[in-house]
Amino acid sequence: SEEVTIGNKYLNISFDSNGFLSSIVANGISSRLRQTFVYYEAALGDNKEFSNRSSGAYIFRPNGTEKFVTESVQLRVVKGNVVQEVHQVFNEWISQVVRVYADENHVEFEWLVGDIPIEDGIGKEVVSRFYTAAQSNGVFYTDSNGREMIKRTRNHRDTWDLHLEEPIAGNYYPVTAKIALEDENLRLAVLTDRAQGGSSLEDGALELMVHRRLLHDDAFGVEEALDERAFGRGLVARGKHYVLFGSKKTSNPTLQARERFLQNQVLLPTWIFLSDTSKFKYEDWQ
Amino acid sequence: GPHLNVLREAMGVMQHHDAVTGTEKQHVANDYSRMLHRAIEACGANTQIVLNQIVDPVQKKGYGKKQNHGVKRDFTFEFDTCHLLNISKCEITESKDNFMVTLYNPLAHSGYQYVRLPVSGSKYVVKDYRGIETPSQMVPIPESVQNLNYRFSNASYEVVFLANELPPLGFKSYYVSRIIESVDDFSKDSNPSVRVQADQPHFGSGWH
Repeated sequence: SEEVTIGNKYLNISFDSNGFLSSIVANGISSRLRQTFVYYEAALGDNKEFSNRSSGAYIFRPNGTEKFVTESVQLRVVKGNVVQEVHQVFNEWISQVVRVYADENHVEFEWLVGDIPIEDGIGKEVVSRFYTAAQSNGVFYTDSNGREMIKRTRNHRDTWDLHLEEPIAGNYYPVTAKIALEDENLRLAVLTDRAQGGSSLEDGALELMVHRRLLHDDAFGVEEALDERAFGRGLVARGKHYVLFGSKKTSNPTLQARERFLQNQVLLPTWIFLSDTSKFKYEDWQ
Repeated sequence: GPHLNVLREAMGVMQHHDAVTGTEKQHVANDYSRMLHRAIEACGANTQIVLNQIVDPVQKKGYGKKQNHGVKRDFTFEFDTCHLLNISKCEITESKDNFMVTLYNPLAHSGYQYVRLPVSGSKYVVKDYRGIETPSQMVPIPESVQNLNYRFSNASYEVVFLANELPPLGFKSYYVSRIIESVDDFSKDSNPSVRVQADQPHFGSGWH
């Protein structure tokens, strides 16, 4: 029922009394930073016309219904010298660890989603959504296969007048490494550990799709519903988002430079090998 | 060469647009997983040979005895990778009281990495090659991970430490050893009640 704060010498993040991430203090400046999980219910159609297709492997097509997964989150807090963590449980099939390592100036979100329930007969597409106070004015940026960032403007295409029949899916873009938004003062960037779909559906907010389970084929060729199972149950997905947030004016090095360095670490991580040393005392091994 | 070719060929298949986007049929996705797993396992042999050569360059050149004051350096380490670290499970770190962690840095500049390893004990010491203890922390594995279906693991904690000053295109090893403070601690940790899930009829009662 109390506010919880974890952090290090670079940043502190706080969770409100309902267990949601609520604010961040970076470079001495306190800002709003909220994160939650939402899911879209999948469209169901007969696939006879283009306008009546089901959401499936090839297309993301929500039926217009957006559902927040919970109003209160259970928390467990772990604090130590190497890392500080908040373990969040959103519901029976969504949980997350939010952590700050002692020498890192980013926040790591390790999400765990699944198996997505389908007893109600509705396919679901789960997203992690971040809210900030940045006045991004409809603009956000996604990477191009890890290379330069491409400017995206909500409900806009550069070369024709756009009227989107599907305002959610029509504003989704591929994210293979990073999605970001900013205004004059603030910048938020989220680095992914795998290719995901992402968007900014309102100013200051970013979202990334982390898992989906669908019950109908979209008639684009695969002829199967995207309903992966293991031993009869839906798959569980676990992954990480690396969040960099701060003031554009006071960050040194710049936030974008820090994002690039972190991207190197995330996408080209060290390789871990393990060996049994039961036969060796430390001195022998040394 | 043949081992690397297995991975080259698998990566060639994975260039197909269905493999990249995940729009393949499920049985094809399963086959892709099988191919990649087989290829990575095959290349484990290459990794082991190369790392042992780096560990002991004297032996590599064939004059270890003479150059090393008569100490015969004929050890080879088996370097294993854990494919289940993504669900906080690893057979070596959970079952061994002493193990070595080797980190290879593929970047062309020095780096660092926070290492997280699932373990079954509750207290560990991490030392680097100079005998200096590296600060570490025991962090509980979230219950939502521990309770995952089909994750059969004795690990309820992860030992976390910062591997620092990893040389560019080089490696650094750490020696991790479990601290057993009392007989009770040992018996409690080494014989944890194995979680057998009620909904596991596929594997029979002996599947732990």
